[in-house]
Amino acid sequence: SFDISEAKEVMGVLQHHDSITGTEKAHVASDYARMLTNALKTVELAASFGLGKLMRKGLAQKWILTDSPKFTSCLLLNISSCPETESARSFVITIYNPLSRYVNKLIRFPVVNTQLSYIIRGPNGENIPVQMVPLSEIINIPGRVSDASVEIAFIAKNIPPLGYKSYYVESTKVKSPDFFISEAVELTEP
Amino acid sequence: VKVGYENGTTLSLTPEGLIKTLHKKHPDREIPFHQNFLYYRGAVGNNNLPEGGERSSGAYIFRPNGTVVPILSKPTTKLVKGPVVTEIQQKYNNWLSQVIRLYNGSDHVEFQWSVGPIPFQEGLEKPFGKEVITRYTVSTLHNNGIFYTDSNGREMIKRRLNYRPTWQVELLEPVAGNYYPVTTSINIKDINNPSQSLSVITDRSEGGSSLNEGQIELMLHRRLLHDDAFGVGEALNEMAFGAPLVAVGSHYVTLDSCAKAKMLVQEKVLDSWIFISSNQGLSYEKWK
Repeated sequence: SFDISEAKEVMGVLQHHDSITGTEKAHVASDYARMLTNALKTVELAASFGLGKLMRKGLAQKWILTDSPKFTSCLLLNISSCPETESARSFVITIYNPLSRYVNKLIRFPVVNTQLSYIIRGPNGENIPVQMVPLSEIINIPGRVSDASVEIAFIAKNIPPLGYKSYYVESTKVKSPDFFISEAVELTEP
Repeated sequence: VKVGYENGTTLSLTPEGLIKTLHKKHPDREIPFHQNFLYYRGAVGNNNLPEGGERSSGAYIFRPNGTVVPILSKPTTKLVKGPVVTEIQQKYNNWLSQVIRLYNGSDHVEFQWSVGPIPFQEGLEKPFGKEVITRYTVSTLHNNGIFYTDSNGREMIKRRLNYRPTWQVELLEPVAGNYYPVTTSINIKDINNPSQSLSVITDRSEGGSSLNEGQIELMLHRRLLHDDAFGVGEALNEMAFGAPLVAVGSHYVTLDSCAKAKMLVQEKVLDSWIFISSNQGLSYEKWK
């Protein structure tokens, strides 16, 4: 079993109308953010355990995972900051779909090295079209700690209901035919 | 300039870098569509209560002073094209920027906005705060003052401009009085052709309304410099990292039917979870 009671408790606290509407004092807002961040870390552990269990189940008796990989989530992906994808040259992205139907999802993650090419392979070994996108002005936010100036984007297709798909990401010096570098073209000047 | 994908949505832009039309594939039609940013100036009062006539706009009350100011209509616009995603990156000023995203194979458009740190005009005796909104307009859509919001988080509730269902109302504050909570989506439909609709799906609870025909507006961020005397005892002027707060969020905009918009709401609210893990130093073949 895994414990998500801290997250449940924090969600209970955050039902307060001040939290929902933002009418709390500023230092209370900061405290809510602290509590929620801590709770999300425990949920991440629980999700890691749950996904590991799901994977072991999916792999049935054929293959026994002795150690489930540790899954981490990047809470600052909305401002294109993710130390895990920025520092590693190769890693795995797993996408879990909580809906009861198939969905497609655009995945974007920041990387630092713009000289490398990225190859992403889907669950069946197929190469996925990948696009390198320069980051916009949106990244100029006080408090953002990241050296990334580009993002890697791909579409995860047909993620199964209440299930997951894993994608193997590796960076190479050789350009892959499925890797597309896009540049920002100025349409209007300041 | 036309950007987008043949199997999904295409946008055409004006020379100023603003959206002019949206072209949908299913059914095949071109719709005049526009989006812009504005801000309301927050009322500044003396909080001489209980009359309330001089109450300031604050954390508890959205109370514009009657003026709405358009934010620069010619942003610096960059275009990023590719096989996966097309981005229109717009910078309006030092505190407002936006990325408009079109995904290959999808019918909806994503507007990722970044608002803040909102500046205020220094040197005024009573500087006013700013309450920044975004407006989406389909000029050919006539909703007759009717719009829908999911304020209770469960169902779309019908709203009508300057109207309350159980009493005769005369609104003295016609903007704030027509704002409703938007939990996940706000929608307008054409009165003659209900299949023509505009839905905006939010990533958080926001305030929203449809003050003009064919138009939806949503409040994105507020920075106010006066307490509203409702009890919090401080102005809505949050700081982070030594600067006023920046809000980053996204809207999905679709001109599809309400049924399709509902599916999109599910995808936005119950979004897929992304996890990163090590490949444990294994090659793809061994990892697989």
